[in-house]
Amino acid sequence: SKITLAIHGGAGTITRENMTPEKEKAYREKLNEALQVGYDVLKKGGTSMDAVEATIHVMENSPLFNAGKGAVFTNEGKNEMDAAMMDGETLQAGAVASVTTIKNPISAARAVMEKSPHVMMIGDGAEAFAKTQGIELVDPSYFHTETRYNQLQQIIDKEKTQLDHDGGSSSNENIFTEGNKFG
Amino acid sequence: TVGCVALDAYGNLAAGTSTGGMTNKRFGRVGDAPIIGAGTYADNNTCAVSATGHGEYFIRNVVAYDIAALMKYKNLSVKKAAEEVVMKKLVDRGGEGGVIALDKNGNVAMPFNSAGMYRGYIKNGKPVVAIYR
Repeated sequence: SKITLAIHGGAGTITRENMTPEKEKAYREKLNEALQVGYDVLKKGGTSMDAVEATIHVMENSPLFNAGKGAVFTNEGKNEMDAAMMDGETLQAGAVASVTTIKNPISAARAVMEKSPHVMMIGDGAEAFAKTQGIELVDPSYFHTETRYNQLQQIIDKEKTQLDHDGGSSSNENIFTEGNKFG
Repeated sequence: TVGCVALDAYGNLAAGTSTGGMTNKRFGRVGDAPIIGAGTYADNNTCAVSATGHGEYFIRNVVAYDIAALMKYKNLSVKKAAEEVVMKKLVDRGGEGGVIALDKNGNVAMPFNSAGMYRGYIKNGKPVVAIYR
């Protein structure tokens, strides 16, 4: 069988130098778990859409990744998430953007694709639609993690420092670290 | 940003991407993840793609669809198409990040031009996970 599944958990300045053994182990374990969950779906005859959704749930539910439970914070201190899915057989697609209460945004994206005539829904509307589809909604505090909140504070502090000392330049240092890109 | 591409026993491809976006973002900024063709794309005739990186560049370069288009119109392999877009086009235009791409034959490409990318694939029951370059 050609059944195959691939995943990513974010890109950036991820090097051995800025990784502890414990952190690396945690990431490797969770990536392996996600792969296994998706592969099990495929092995049992599940569709690629089912496998993608189940795999992404594992990563959305982990605070290690910038999605779902580990989402980064906006300037206003909110967790605002986006997701999309596409079916290669039918070329149907669905997406949600700027949602704050949908536990697994990937499932909402799939619902937009399969249960509506639209491709993308945003914000409150997307959340209201998700509710009609029985998709689990949570209090926004579910997404709060101290690590991500501290990242926001550090970036806000950094900006203040730059403004105080050199308003004309901005450092690109670590800008592409997953979860450390800033707007 | 997390993503997944899969090929099932019926020969169908699918792609999905989910993200919290950019730390400290303002004004309702939206990145590439929910933009079909930029951060997510799937077509059984070419490939399934999910992207992660600096979204604005992935949107402007229509990265996910561009990989599929190179396969469709120039008959490139998934590996060559993904490399062309991520390691050449995107680098030339200053965009940092990577993609995972999978074709209908189960060939996987995972190029990235950043220092690292959390990534993995599973084929014949054997998982492979990598982080660094």
